[in-house]
Amino acid sequence: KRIIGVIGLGRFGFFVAKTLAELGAEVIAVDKDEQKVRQIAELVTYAYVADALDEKALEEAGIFNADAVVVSIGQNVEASIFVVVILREHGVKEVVAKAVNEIHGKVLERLGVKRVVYPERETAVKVAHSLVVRGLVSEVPFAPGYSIFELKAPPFFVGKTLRELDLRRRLGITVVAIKSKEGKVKVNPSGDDEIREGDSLLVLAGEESLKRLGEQT
Amino acid sequence: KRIIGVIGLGRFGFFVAKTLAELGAEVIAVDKDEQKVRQIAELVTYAYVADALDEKALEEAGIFNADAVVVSIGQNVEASIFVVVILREHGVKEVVAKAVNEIHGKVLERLGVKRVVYPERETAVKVAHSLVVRGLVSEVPFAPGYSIFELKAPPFFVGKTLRELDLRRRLGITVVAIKSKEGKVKVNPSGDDEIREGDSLLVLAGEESLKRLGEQT
Ligand SMILES: Nc1ncnc2c1ncn2[C@@H]1O[C@H](COP(=O)(O)OP(=O)(O)OP(=O)(O)O)[C@@H](O)[C@H]1O
Ligand SMILES: Nc1ncnc2c1ncn2[C@@H]1O[C@H](COP(=O)(O)OP(=O)(O)OP(=O)(O)O)[C@@H](O)[C@H]1O
Repeated sequence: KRIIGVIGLGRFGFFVAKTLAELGAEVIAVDKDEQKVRQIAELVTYAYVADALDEKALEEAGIFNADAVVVSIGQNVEASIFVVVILREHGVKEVVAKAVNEIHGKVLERLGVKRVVYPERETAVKVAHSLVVRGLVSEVPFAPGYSIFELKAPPFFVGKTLRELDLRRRLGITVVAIKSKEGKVKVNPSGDDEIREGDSLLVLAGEESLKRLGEQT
Repeated sequence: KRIIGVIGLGRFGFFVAKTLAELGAEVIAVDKDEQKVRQIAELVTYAYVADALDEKALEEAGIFNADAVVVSIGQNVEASIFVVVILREHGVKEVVAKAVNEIHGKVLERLGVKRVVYPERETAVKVAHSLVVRGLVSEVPFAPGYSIFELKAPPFFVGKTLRELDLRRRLGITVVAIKSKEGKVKVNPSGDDEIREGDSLLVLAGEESLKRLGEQT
């Protein structure tokens, strides 16, 4: 069972700790703010009120024995950097840290942080993509010519079966799953499945296919 | 060309505006903080210093003619809510808004916000997943219980066929595509396809499956 430390329980750190616990990891959560610690205490394995710059406190919390530690201290860049160095000095192999800006991120990388996270920026990029292509909800590149896209079914798909639409041959699109507007999901749909009003499609396609689809919308 | 308004240029709003401009959209950026406006002025079509509660200023900025508006005002929840209502009153069809917590998000949904964003939480969930499942490269949530994940084939998959691994029945995982380490992609693989060293798998799975996979890795 993986032991993961989370230092700093702002919005980002809180949800990292909570999700890790839901996924079955053993979570040690640390924050200097007692209220933040109390808020998460029920959800994690151990929760400590401590200043992360206090090495003795981190030791007692068992942070140095974690398989990975997430440092999610935001406004105090100096504290974030010092904590990362303390963790590396004590042999913590995998450190993930949130950065407040690019230079902070570069410092963290040079200090051996395995993954520097820019939470607001990463979500902002996805939101921007979904706003520019009508009906595009999300996208993940997989390989050149192959990305996964979630998109709202265009009006001219509605009422037709997948066989009638013949998407793979005509547009190079493979429909992986269909989600109805009530949220019901059909995985690996067959040729007889019909697209309904409000459906969302999870498709594997290249940018070229998406462009051709965009031209038809 | 899509016209998108961005109100509030904190870290999230700044990167939404910047990315939208890079994707070719026409961007109108508004913030009451002059320094934030100056920081983005070069990157967007129009940048205005204005209090978003000032309807006249929003009108002059052209915000009410936008195809979509992103409201990314953080700490001042009241302002965020009032701005959303002002936009809806003036007929802005598509409003995306960042929420600071769940109740704020519920209010925004009830006010007709098309997509409520929790930037720190959305990134936190991805980071947590990548810590629990070794080799998880990326993920796209599709519906409760169904996300698309790209992951490096775990060592214990290598040399086995999909039929032998029996992933759908044993782990609730549907393999959508396999990418070899040379980048060659096989879509909708069959039961006879074998997993090779260095393969990446594109799979449809739920959190539960990811948890079980994490336990085995
Ligand atoms: N030296 C420290 N030791 C322990 N916890 C700390 C220390 N410094 C800051 N923290 C905690 O880190 C948490 C996150 O920091 P802060 O709120 O400044 O970041 P943020 O970027 O606003 O967070 P988020 O965007 O994730 O909500 C806070 O709960 C704070 O109490
Ligand atoms: N009434 C308003 N009119 C215009 N801009 C506003 C108004 N209220 C707040 N803002 C701006 O919204 C921006 C984001 O707000 P704030 O910094 O409180 O949120 P945040 O959640 O910390 O942001 P982020 O996490 O995206 O960095 C700030 O630049 C602020 O100047």
